[in-house]
Amino acid sequence: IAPVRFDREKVFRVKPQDEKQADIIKDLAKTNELDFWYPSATHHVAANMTVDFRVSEKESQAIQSALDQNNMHYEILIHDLQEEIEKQFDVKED
Amino acid sequence: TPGRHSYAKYNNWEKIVAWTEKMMDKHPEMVSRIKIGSTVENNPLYVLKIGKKNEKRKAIFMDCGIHAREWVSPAFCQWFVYQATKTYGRNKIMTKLLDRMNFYILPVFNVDGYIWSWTKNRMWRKNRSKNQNSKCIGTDLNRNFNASWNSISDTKNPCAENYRGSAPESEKETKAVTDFIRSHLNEIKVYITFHSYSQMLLFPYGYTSKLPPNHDVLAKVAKIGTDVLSTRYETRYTYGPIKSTIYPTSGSSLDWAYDLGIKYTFAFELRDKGKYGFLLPESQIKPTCRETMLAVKFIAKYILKHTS
Repeated sequence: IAPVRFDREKVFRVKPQDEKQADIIKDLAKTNELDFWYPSATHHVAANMTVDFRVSEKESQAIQSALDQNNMHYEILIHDLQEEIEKQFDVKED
Repeated sequence: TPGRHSYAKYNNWEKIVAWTEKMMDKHPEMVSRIKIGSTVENNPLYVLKIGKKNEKRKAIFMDCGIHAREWVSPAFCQWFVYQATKTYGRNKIMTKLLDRMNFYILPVFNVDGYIWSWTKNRMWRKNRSKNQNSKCIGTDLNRNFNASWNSISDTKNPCAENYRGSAPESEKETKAVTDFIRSHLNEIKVYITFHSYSQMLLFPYGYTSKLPPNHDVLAKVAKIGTDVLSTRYETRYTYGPIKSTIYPTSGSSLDWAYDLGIKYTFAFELRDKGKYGFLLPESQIKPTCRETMLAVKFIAKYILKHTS
């Protein structure tokens, strides 16, 4: 099995303002493959909680549109996960 | 040969195994390695005992790397062993601690998952066991402990990242650790587990809103611990019971250890707060370890003074 690559995968940070917005994230998780970084799973998502999740390049556009349509505050913490994976090795061998 | 081990870099499993051997060779009076079991893929589970050999004293059990992708956690366990052996006889506090107590360090709990995160999938979290009637692989070892195991239904799905397993302690890794802790229960006064990320110091409970009987003491230790941690680089940690501070969990190692009778149990969620998440750059390993060390030493010192 070849190692998984994460080219242009994104990590979103969303802060749902109320239960309705929290439910929107839960619904998005039903139809998209979201990897929850914080909290660890969809069912923990609640109003006023900071929610970080990873999403594929393919699905990120749909996620962004859904967040925009519902006037939800979000930021993109990581724009290209693969790049960040490579950048984590920023210390040279002694 | 596995290549050069470095405390400033992330080390793969082969390097970590070679490092455990090196530590034993270098410090035979102080470091011994105990094989507590093996994984599904037949990798060894090693605990390093730091302290005087053949002496039963108060002990602190620490584990790192229960979640595969949280790489800074095993880095801390290695750093702790290094600092303990290096500063014994030089640093007053470390000398006092090691003269009076032992540390049991499990540098990588989820060995198979850790290897998988290095070789196949950097984002892997669970272990690598096969699940019956499912194509999905792996159990979340931090949901597999016998601590209100059945209470959160969303952990039932084998494809979920937080799948709890088929039964409490169904996983070889969990069973090896629980057996070891149970057999050393007379000695172990503190249990500390290291995760990443979100900068928190947590204590029981995760499965209930009920506060443990010594909540006030745990909160006091956590408060001072996080204050001490922040003195080095002003890194701010929050602290509190798992359920109200992070989110509700069932089957966690922390709650299990507490209910077993270890009255000082803590979980560190190390750096950072989301800028890098699980991909903390190597350049931040040392500062993260240095500041965490301050908190761990404080906890150890407190327990040495306040437990019989």
